[in-house]
Amino acid sequence: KLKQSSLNSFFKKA
Amino acid sequence: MLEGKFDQASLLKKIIDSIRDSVKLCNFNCSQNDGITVQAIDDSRVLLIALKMDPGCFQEFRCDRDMVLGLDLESLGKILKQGNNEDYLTLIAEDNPDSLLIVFEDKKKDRISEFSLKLMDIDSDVLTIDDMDNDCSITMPSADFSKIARDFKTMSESLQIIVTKESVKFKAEGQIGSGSVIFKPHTDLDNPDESIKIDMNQPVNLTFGAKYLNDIVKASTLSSTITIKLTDKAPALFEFKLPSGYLRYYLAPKFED
Repeated sequence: KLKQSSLNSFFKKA
Repeated sequence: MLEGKFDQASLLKKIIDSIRDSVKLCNFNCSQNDGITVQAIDDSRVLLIALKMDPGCFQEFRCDRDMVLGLDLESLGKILKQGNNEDYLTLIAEDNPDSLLIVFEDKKKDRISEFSLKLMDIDSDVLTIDDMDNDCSITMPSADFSKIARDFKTMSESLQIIVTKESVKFKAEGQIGSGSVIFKPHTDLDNPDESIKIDMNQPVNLTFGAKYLNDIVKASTLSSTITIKLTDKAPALFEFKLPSGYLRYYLAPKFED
């Protein structure tokens, strides 16, 4: 089963 | 004061049409050196849009003081529909504006249309995107990629992109069956935009949501080529070049649970 990842886990808040 | 005049209203129309299904509200950051830049993230936090309209996108551009224009893209879209594609389109804002003036000028007739769009205070966080070293970079005709994204969405919720040195393969598996399209690198000297270029440091196999890819390919009207940069276990970058600047989409991949 595939799970959609979130950008939050790759990019930090500026 | 901001004054940015596009030679063709169609450029801004196409840009807004390319992003307004993904994000509704966004801040346009205006400055003399960078022109207009936008960073916006969709509500699901899966797709990030980075737009850079350099001053070179405009026939005339001046921005005396940095300013932020908070825009509702649905409202902006309604106003942009009022002008013709070939019209000059000028964006005008005073310092500390509460509205944006949008002026269309017909190039042949003496017709000038003016619209005022109310601005909004939009509180959105900004993400830091470092220049990544990518495992693969593919440049191909945007129409080809657009067709794959649209066609495969009818078969599956996901699209797999598999890159090796010899080829890039797009693959979808759905309830009715599966399908794949393979492209090999080639150079078209007569029509360089029809070429397919694959640069690979490491093979990559990533899966993306078909729904998001369908939103991304709406920008195919802006550029005849697309560059896709992929890195294992990281968001992909889909880039469309503007006359001066770019429209980039960063898309988070899907993983095996």
